[in-house]
Amino acid sequence: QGILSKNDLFAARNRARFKASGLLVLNVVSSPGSGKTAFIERTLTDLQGRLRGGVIVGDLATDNDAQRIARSGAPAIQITTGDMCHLEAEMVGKAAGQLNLDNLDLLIVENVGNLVCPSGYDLGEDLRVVLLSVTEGEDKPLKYPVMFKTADVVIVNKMDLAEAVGFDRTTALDNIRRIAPQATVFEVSARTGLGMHEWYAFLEQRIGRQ
Amino acid sequence: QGILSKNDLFAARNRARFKASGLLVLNVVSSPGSGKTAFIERTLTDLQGRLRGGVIVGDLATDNDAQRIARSGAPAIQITTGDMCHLEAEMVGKAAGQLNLDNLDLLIVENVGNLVCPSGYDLGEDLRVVLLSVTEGEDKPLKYPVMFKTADVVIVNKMDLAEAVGFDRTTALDNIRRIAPQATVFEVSARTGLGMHEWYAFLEQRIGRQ
Ligand SMILES: Nc1nc2c(ncn2[C@@H]2O[C@H](COP(=O)(O)OP(=O)(O)OP(=O)(O)O)[C@@H](O)[C@H]2O)c(=O)[nH]1
Ligand SMILES: Nc1nc2c(ncn2[C@@H]2O[C@H](COP(=O)(O)OP(=O)(O)OP(=O)(O)O)[C@@H](O)[C@H]2O)c(=O)[nH]1
Ligand SMILES: [Mg+2]
Ligand SMILES: [Mg+2]
Ligand SMILES: [Zn+2]
Ligand SMILES: [Zn+2]
Repeated sequence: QGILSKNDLFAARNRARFKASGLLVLNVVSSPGSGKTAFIERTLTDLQGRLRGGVIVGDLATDNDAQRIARSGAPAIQITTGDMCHLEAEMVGKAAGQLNLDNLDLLIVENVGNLVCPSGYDLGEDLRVVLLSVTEGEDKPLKYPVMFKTADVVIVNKMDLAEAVGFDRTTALDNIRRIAPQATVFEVSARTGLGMHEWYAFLEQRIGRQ
Repeated sequence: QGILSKNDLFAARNRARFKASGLLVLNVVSSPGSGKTAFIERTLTDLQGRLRGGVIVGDLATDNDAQRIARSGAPAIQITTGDMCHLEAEMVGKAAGQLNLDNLDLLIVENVGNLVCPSGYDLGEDLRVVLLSVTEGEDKPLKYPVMFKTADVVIVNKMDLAEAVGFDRTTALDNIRRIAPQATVFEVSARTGLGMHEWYAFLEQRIGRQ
C-alpha cells in the first residue's frame, strides 16, 4: 500500500502546482448527459467579471463541450481520450500547461461522462463535484455508491423538470445523505438558473479561502 | 491478434449454450438512468403469455433492478459487481446456470449503467441494444461513439418527455445514423408504452428465426 500509484504521483504534482498558483480546482463528474457542460457554462457566464475561470474537458470524441464552454469567454482545453472512459492526472497536468494558471482563480475539469471509473482517479482537485439529473431516478446514489462516496459536492440538476418526471425529492435527498453524508448538496437548474446563486456563494467563499 | 481473450472464450461458450437452448439473447446497455430496467420490465409484462423471458441484471450495488423486473413475472438474477463498471461473459455464464434456459425463449442481460466500458465485452449475446434517453441530449452518439458503433438496435427512450426537454429529433436521428448506420432504431416511451409495439414485432420476428 506504501507505493503511490503512477496516477497518485501525477495528482500530487498537479496539486502542488495548482496550490502555487492559488487556484481552486474542481473535478466535475456524472453520467453522460446529466448537464456537466451546461452547468459549467452557466457558472462561468454568470460569474464573468467576478472570477477568472479556465476549463479542461475530457471526452472520447469531438470538441463539442470545449466549444460550448468557450462561449462563456473562459479558455477551454479539450482532451480527446479515444476509448478511455475517464481522465487521469497525467493528461490533466499536460493540458493545464496550455493555460496561464497564474491568471486564473478557478480551474474546472469536466470528466468523461461515467458514474463509475473516474471515481478511482485523483486529478489533483480540491473538490469533487458529482452531478445527478432528476431525470435519472432517485436510486442512483444507492446503485453507484463508489462515486458518491468520494463526492465533496452533489449537484441535483434539471430541477426545472422535476414535476414533469415525477421526481421524488425526499427519497433522492435521503439516498444522497445515506451514501454521501460528507457532501454539500445543491438543487439547481443549469437551464433556468434556479438555485445557482447558492452554488456561486459557496464557490466564491471557497476561492476566498484558497 | 490470434489469441482470443479470456472474455471471448467465455462468450463463445455462452453463445453455444444459448444456441443449444434455442434462446434469443439481448445485451441491454446505456448510461445510468436511461430507462433500461423500465424498458425490460415493460417488455416482459406486455409480452407475458406470448413468450417466456428471463433476465440477468448487473449492478455495482443493490438488487433494486432485479426486484423491479421480477414484478413482470419473469425470473431475474442479480449480479452485484462491487466496483466493476461492466459485466463480463464469465459472470453471465455463471448467472445463466441459475435459470432453466430450456424453458425460455428470450434472455435479457441488463448491463451496468455505463456508455463506455461494456462495449468491449462480448457476453455471448445475439443483439446489443443501446438505450439513449431524450433527456441526455442529441450529441451522445457523437461523443460516445465506441458503444453506438457496436449497436444492433438503438432505442430512443422517454419520448413522452421530448417536448418538455426540447428534444431535437432530426439531429438526434442524424447523429445515430452517422455513427450507427447498421442499427435498427425505435422511438419509445417505457413509461407510457408509446412505440413499444414496433419493438415487440421486431423481437418476436427475431425469436421466430432462432
Ligand atoms: N431541462 C434541462 N435540461 C438541461 C439542464 N442542464 C442540461 N440540460 C440538457 O441536458 C442535455 C445534456 O446536457 P450536457 O450539458 O451536454 O450534459 P453533459 O453532462 O455535459 O454530457 P456529456 O459531457 O456528453 O457527458 C442537453 O440537452 C442540455 O441542454 C437543465 O438544468 N434543465
Ligand atoms: N418519463 C419517463 N421516465 C422514464 C422512462 N423510462 C424510465 N423512466 C424513469 O427514468 C428513471 C430511470 O429509469 P431506470 O429504469 O431505473 O433506468 P436504468 O437505465 O435501468 O438505470 P440503472 O440501471 O440504474 O443504470 C426512473 O425514474 C424511471 O421511472 C420513460 O419512458 N419516460
Ligand atoms: Mg459535457
Ligand atoms: Mg436499471
Ligand atoms: Zn472505465
Ligand atoms: Zn470501466
